[in-house]
Amino acid sequence: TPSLRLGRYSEKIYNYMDAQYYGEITLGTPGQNFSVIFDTGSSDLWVPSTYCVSQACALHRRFRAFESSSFRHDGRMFGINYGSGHLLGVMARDTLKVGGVTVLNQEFGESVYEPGAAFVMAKFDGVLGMAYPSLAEILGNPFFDNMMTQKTVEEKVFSFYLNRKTSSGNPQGELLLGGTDEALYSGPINWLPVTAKGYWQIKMDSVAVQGMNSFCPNGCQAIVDTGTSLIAGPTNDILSLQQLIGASPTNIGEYLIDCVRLSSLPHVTFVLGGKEYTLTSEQYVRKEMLGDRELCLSGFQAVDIITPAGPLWILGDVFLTEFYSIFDRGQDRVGLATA
Amino acid sequence: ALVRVPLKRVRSVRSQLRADGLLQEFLTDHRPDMFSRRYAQCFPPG
Repeated sequence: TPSLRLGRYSEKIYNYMDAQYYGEITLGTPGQNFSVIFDTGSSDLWVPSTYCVSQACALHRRFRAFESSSFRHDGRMFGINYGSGHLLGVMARDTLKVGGVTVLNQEFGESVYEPGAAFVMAKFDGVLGMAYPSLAEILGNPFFDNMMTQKTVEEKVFSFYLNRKTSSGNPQGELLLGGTDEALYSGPINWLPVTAKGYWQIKMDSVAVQGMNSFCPNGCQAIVDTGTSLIAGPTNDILSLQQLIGASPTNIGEYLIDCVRLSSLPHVTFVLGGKEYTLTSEQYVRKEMLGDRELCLSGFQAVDIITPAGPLWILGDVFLTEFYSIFDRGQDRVGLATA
Repeated sequence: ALVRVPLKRVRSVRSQLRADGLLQEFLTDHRPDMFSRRYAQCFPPG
């Protein structure tokens, strides 16, 4: 169980087994391309190193420091523990390009050791964290902090549009650095102040199932996280929630729902800043094909993260595919609007 | 002034493992925390 140690999280809470959205970045001069998860739940940037001989590295693009004229050796070691994998490496600095924008002297980790199978099947090479600097394992400014310092963005804002419907003409997802795109959301933006500057943490008023105020009745803390796919909450609450939506546990800790019953399942509503964010069963259930059989998996997951402000809920992709999310470092607030 | 970074949606590792019939084995046998416990003494202090 992740725990708080000396005011810092001793272990990152996420496993990337469920991560679905990634984009491309370029490191070094000339640029070397990598695909990364843009993760608002962490603050470090790392990619595999060419010196890494782990199986996971062999299957991914690896950074070749000796081919980059802008590479700066650092020499310090770093290690990151994720829920389903850990890695060790050395720190470095180099030129980073994201979406055509250049960030100079970006601190990042070159992973030289990725044991286990956690990253072997991952479609992405590394992770680019977009949370606050206090969450960073690697000393130095996170990517967006450097963008702000080097004034490569006019507004200290970035936003995510994540599309669940891959068949439509819309993009599968988009990260916008420096602002928002009104074409990607409708209605007003509901702004929520950040309550603790580590994760993008906000106050959640309550969680209701079919209109009944079932969980978090007196308010609780939630983080908005693009690096995890489900909606997570304290074990006791999530187990009750799974019962209320008729989800049955499997022997590997997942929760299945009878696909035939989807239309009769209750709505789940998250109240944030006095505004209701309702998910229908079609929205909180993930469908997967297993051979010729369709599986319906609950989009809720039990994760216990205890903080001084109480246990955290995590609003991941299941939530963020329905709601456009805006992260404002200038005014330390999170904005939500209907995607 | 707005920088646009397209994001691609892919099947998750969990989904791939499930489709290949390997998810249960992965969760049972390849838990990195098991590795950490077994080889904890090999890591530097802290």
